[in-house]
Amino acid sequence: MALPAQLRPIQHHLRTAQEHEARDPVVAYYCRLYAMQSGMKLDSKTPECRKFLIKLMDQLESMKKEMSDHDSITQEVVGNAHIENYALKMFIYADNEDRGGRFHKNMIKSFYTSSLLLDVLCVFGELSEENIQHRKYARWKATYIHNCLKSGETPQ
Amino acid sequence: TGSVGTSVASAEQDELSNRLAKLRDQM
Repeated sequence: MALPAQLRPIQHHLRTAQEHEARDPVVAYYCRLYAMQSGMKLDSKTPECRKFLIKLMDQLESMKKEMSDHDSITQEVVGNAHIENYALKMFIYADNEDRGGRFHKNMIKSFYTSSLLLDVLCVFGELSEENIQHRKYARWKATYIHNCLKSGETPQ
Repeated sequence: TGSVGTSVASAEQDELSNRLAKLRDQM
């Protein structure tokens, strides 16, 4: 179903969920849960948004049923650790590439995806100051390196 | 039709909020 314009701020989280459907269904589940919660705050009034969110909720409920044996789904604290570890793993990979002067699409995407997953951590409560800084840095780095490569400059 | 539309909308919104709360409760 096409994403209504009012829900555009969650489109990258939903794309990350799709990308992880097979690779890591727990990540996919929490990306969709974050998108659901954020989507309801963005716009649950207009008919097309409501329709979209109802479909997303259907998907979440069936995912939850399929994964009812996963601790990461049934226990919030385990889910929190799962997402945080995954986000930081992506951040560390991208940061190592950056420090090694190896600039490429993969590391940009890793920086950006780690920032999206740090957004998703908000599902579990307030972000720590450290994760807020990580998210800001990762998003800035992804944008900066992307723009450098696009204009043919070498990122510093 | 205006008021009917509005009440359908808010009923669906409430239902979504309840479903979300239920989804999270079982976590």
